[in-house]
Parts: sequence; C-alpha cells; structure tokens
Amino acid sequence: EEVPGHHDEL
Amino acid sequence: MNIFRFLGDLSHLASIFILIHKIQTTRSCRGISFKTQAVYVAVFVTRYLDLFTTFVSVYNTSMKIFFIASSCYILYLMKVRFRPTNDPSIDTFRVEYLVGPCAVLALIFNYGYSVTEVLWSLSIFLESVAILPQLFMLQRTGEAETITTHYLAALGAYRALYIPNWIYRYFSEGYVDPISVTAGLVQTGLYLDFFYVYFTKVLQGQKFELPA
Repeated sequence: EEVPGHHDEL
Repeated sequence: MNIFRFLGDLSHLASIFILIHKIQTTRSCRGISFKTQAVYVAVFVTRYLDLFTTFVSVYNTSMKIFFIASSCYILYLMKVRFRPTNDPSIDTFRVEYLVGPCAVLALIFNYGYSVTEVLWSLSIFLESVAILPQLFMLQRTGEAETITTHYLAALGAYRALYIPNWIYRYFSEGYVDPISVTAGLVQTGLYLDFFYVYFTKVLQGQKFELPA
C-alpha cells in the first residue's frame, strides 16, 4: 500500500 | 528520503538536544518561551496521530515518538523541575491569536475531511507560527544567551532544509505537498531576521543583542 507523502515527512 | 530532509531532521533533533542541554546545565529555562514549547507539544501530538494508522519506517516512527516525548519532557522541565526560573511575565504573546486562524486555515486547506487529516493540516499551520511567542520574547528582552541562539538556529535550519527537499521531491518523484510547502516558506521567512543577527553577530563571537 502506498504511503501518502505527508506521512513520511516529519 | 533525501539528504536535505535527513539533514533537516538531524538539525531538528540537534535543536532539541541543545535546548535540553541548556536547561539542564544552566539549571534554568530563562529566555525560553513556555508558550512556544507548549504549542510544539500540540503540533507533534496532532501531526503524529498517524503513528496509530500508518507505518512508514523504523526511522520515521522513532523520530515521531522522540519528538512527542522530548517536547513533553521540556514542558515538564519548565513547569515542574525548573519552574522558579520560568518567568511568565515576559512570555506575553497571545497564543489564541495563532491557534484560531490556524484552525480556520486547517478547515479550509487539508487533504481530506477526516479528523486526522484536518489535525495534520492544523499541525503544519501551527508549526509555521509556533516560534512567534519565542521571537516576541527575544524582541522584548533584546538579548539572548548564546546557547539559546544555537537552539533557535538549529530549529530554523530544520524547516529551511525541507525547502530543497521539496524541490528535490518535485523533480525526482513529481511529488508536491502545497500545504507543507506554503507553511514551510512562511516558517522559514519568520526566521530571516533572527538568522541575519545570528550570522552577523553570534557566529562572529559576539553576544546576541538587538539594536535598541
């Protein structure tokens, strides 16, 4: 499942 | 992950260690805005609710937990451990003027009408202005301990380094996050005055003093 971009940034 | 974002995260990490180090070695939280620190707790808690729903990597999860835990620990240091050194009478910025407009912005600009998405958006907007009570306090007192300025510089550098990260991501992945980018630009912009004094005075070995 693709993780939306804003979840991988802190 | 790219080098800019990684350096930004390291800078963020460093800023927290510098702040805790300052409070513990001087046994004082003088010059630190409790309001700014309290807003950071709100920022991290609302942003990292995705800890319960989304797993990205061990790095990502550990950093999120660290930011929540360390920001709470700083509040503890300020309100309990070194409470007598915290002077609320100079920490007078009205935080409600920040939270209200950010809440409205989060309701208008978000990536989906769910509690977590709106809170995520709120956290991004709130973070962009969280430093204002601290900068306001600095402006009022007109000076700062050198260690405090290192803390602020590292904290400002964190979001500034996210800007090349976003440019890089646009070209390498075609990925754009307009909410983060806009807020990040505002956030970095707020530091420009501070950076100017930091580079021209503190890094030249002088004390951080604002012109009267």
